[in-house]
Amino acid sequence: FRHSSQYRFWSFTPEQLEQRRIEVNAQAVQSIEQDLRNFIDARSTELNEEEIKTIENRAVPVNMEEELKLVNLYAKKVQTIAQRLNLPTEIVATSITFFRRFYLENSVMKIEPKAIVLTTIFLACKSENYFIGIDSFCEKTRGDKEQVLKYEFPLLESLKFSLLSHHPYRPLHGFFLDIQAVLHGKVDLSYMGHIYDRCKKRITDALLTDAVYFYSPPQITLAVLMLEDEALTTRYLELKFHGNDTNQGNAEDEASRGNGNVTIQLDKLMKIVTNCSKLIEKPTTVPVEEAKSIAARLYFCQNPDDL
Amino acid sequence: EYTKERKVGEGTYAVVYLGTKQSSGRKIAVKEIKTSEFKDGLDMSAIREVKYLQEIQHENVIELIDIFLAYDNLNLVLEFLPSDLEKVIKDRSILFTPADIKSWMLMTLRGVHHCHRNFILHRDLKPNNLLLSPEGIIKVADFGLARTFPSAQEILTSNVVTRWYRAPELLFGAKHYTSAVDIWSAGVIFAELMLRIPYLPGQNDVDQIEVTFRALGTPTDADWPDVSFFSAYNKLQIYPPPSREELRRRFIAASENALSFLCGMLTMNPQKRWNAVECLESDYFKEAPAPSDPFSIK
Amino acid sequence: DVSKRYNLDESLYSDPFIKDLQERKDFIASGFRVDYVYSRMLTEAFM
Repeated sequence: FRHSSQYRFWSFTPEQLEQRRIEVNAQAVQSIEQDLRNFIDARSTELNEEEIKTIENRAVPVNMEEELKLVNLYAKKVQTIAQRLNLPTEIVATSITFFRRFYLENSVMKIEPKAIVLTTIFLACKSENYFIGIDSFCEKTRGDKEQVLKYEFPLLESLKFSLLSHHPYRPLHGFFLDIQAVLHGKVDLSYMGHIYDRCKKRITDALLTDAVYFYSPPQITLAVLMLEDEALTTRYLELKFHGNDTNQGNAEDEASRGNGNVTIQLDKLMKIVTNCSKLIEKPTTVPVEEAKSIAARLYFCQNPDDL
Repeated sequence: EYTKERKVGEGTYAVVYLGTKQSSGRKIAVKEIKTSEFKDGLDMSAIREVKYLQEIQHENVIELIDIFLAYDNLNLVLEFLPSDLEKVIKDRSILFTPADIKSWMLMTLRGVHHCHRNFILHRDLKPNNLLLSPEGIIKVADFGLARTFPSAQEILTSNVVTRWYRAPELLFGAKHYTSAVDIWSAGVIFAELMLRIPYLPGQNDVDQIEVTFRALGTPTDADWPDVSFFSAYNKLQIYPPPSREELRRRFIAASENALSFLCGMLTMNPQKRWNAVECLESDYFKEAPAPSDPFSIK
Repeated sequence: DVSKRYNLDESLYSDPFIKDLQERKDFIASGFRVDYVYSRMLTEAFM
């Protein structure tokens, strides 16, 4: 995983991530304010006092937090559109991933989210070998062909050309198997199947949070499992990484745990998983009214003459 | 930072130039992806090259040094690799030994193993995709057909791998194949290195099936369970598999272990075919002669 | 750290979806192998 582009280019500490968003936003604010000044200067004779006041009061660049709210709102839209297209879970996940990463490199004030939504899904399909021709894609999504293709390169470049995503779904399948090995005979399989599906849905929701930048896919999976069934997950991890089982040292158990020279400390892992589960529990939904007012300011910054 | 000095190749979706990385003076190859040709935006082969080369860093896989957009073209900056195994096989003035062949197979399989342990199928292994660095190191190249191992229920196209190197399951139109298809290609390449002529040169897809089974025998349900399930199976000419003695005569320079190595890679049943680890750990690589030092190979 | 942190033991897994594919002729004939699927999922879980 440390060799993957996902780790090399797209993993951050919370401080780094915030810093990056602040920089992207500051750059855009500076440029927008300059544009607005130029706009007013260019029309100093036409615009009266009140009009200038209106522009200054309503064409106000959005700040970093507001940007993030808009990105989260549209990330949800990406998920909805991708799911409506009946795309496989992994491709919905890749679409969301592409969309959210794009706005770690670009400001919504420079490329508005609704312009890029379809391109992220289109590129995710291509990248995941689920090719849909542009004509059929635009027919299904009622998108504009030129617009979808126009943003493909900027999207690819903003992604730093890293297209291979590791999502927490396969780790879920992996832990589903390993839990059966480590807790062999002590776990109800139909129950496991039941939480498996719920975990898949929780994982998709987790991809809408910043957990994807702070934690590895398996850690997110364990956090989701912890939220679904804390007792089972804790029991599994204790047996797996701490070996504090009643019949400790049993060779068969040792083997099934694959404890070779395990280098994972249980307490450290539990802390990571618990912190991650707290983060993915935090909703990223945005009140529609708030989103609308942010979007309005965004619009007026780009179209002051409409004001 | 990068110059394009000389055009050295042109494919369906890219033009390749030789150049230099200015800051280090390192020779490079720039693969300029044509973007106007593909009405659906960026070409799938380009997307695959970018996607997989970004993830793979291995001595026996071509290095992707950088990527940049210029004048609406996508440019992949790759390490400069002046030759390839196809050129070596065809150039009669080049004499190479069993130790050289062993060295090339070892490096090829290390590169293939690294792809497979990253769950990436190459799907187009052939001599001219096995490039040679100035130091004689083999590098697996051209990931335009690569893909990750499929999800269990995913359906794959069987229209992959250049025909002469195409595994029997692909010839039958299989949709759920595995990394075994790359191992088959490596086996055919090994045979070609020993014979210095293509081993299974089918004229077309139908002939490829004929040529393959005439040389290696027609598979049956006994040795390949459910092979008769494939619709293409019923129209087959039945050939007996070659005896060990016939193989010895065909590959006169091959030791017993080399023959076993070849047969392991060219096992008809993909479930039984050797995987990259079994190939690398085979006795062929443990017996004399040791693989040549790549640098010493002329 | 190259220890795999898991032991692949098919007999311990109840995975009806994968087990079903293993019985299908088109999968068997294509070379489909359950251990390859399990190995991938477990590797991704412990990477």
